[in-house]
Amino acid sequence: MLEARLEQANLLKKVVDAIKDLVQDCNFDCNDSGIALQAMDNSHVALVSMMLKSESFSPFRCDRNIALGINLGSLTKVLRCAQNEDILTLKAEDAPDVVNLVFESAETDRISEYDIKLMDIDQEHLGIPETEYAATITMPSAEFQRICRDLSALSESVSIECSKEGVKFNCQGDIGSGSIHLRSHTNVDKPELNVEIDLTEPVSLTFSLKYLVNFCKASGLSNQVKLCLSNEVPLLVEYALSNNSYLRFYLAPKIGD
Amino acid sequence: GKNQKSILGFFQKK
Repeated sequence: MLEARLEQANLLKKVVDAIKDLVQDCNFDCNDSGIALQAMDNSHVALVSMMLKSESFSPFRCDRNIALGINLGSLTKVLRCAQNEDILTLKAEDAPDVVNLVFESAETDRISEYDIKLMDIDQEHLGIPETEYAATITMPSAEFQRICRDLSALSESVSIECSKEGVKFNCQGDIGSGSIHLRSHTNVDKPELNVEIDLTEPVSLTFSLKYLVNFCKASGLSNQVKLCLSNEVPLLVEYALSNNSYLRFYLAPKIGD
Repeated sequence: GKNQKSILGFFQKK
């Protein structure tokens, strides 16, 4: 059986909120290392990969591998019934028909309990190759969100160019063009504002802004976001969570002519 | 112009 207790329902609420517009039905794969999810969007352009390590729960118990096939719309409805600060416990039997969610308020004696019917989801898993990326950019997640939002007003695509000069986000649209240039930046008082650019080779890639704007819904999960790029491979956008847990998005590039 | 690639062109099904 599975029993996983989260100190704050908020974490799961934010994760599900960040991915529910990209993927609808997906398996939460539970085993003794934690709860993982991997799913492509319908058009097979983006891939979501979530890992909530067992250390992110206290306690965490999962005796055998269980795949919980859940509709994220349904999960969202139930998670809305939890307060952000509620303690959340997920429970499931070994061959479950439902997943059970219990929300406990630490302040009051209120305990609420919901069951969500599970679905049989035949989901392919993709092997994600280990990649030594040519460029890794760590920056404030709010800054990345702003860049994607601003440029999406002008164009469908953004080119991300990383060189010794820094990183440049460029777009061209019908009304004109826009570009934002960032350099490495260290703020001792506010390290969450740091921009770190780790470059082994110059990179230039083009991506759909629609997907990037979607990924940025995860901005509330982490002050910083990591962008990993290599020429002609999918972009990795990573939001690191506590205890080595993470929410990652991969986006296939647009490649020309 | 540039064409949107599929993620399946990069990551193989297990």
